[in-house]
Amino acid sequence: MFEARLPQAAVLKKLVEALKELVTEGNFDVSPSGISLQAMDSSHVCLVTLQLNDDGFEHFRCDRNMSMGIHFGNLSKILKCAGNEDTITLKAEDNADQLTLMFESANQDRISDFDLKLMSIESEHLGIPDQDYSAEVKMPSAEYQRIVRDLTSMGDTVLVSATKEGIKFSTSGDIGTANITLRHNTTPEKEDEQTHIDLKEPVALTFALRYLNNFAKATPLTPQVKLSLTKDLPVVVEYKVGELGQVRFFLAPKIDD
Amino acid sequence: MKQKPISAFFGAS
Repeated sequence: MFEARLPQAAVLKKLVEALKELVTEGNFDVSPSGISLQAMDSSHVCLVTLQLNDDGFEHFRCDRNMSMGIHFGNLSKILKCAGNEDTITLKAEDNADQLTLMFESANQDRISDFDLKLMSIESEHLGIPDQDYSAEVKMPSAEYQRIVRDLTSMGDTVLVSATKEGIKFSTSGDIGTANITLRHNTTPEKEDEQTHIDLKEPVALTFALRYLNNFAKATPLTPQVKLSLTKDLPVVVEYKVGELGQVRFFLAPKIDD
Repeated sequence: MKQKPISAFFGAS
């Protein structure tokens, strides 16, 4: 059987809210080392990966590897019934066709359980190599959210260029052009408010703003986001989920015809 | 501008 317990439902609620518009369904692959997910958006230009490590859970048991096909909209409906501070337990028998979600309030005076029907989802598993990126930028996640939202009011695509001057986001559209540059800045006392630019070589890539905006739905998960860029490769936008793991969004760059 | 599918960058594992 599979059983995983998290002390705060809020984490899972935020994760599912971050994914559900980009990917409607996907397989939660559970194994003794944790829960993972790979899912593409409907146009197949972006990939979401999720890794939740077994030791990040309060309790984790998985006797047999399983692939649980989840409709994220439906999972979201169920998670809306959990309080942010509720303890949440996910449970499934081996080869089950449903996933049980149990919510317990902090003082344990309210216990509810919901069964989510599982789906059979055929999905292609992609091999993502570990690699060195030309530029890795860590910035406040709220700053990333603001930049991509502001630029969306001007254009559809953004040119992201990392140089020793900083990371610049540029767009243009019918009403004009916009450029926003963030510099390496370790002045703020709080590490969460700092911007770190680790540059091996300058790089510039163009992306669809619609997707970058969608990734920002993960902002409530964590105060920092990491962007990894290399010429002609998908950008990686990564949000760490405390000690539990991380969610990564990969987006193919736009290239000249 | 065009956009390749994400699977063009990562092979099947």
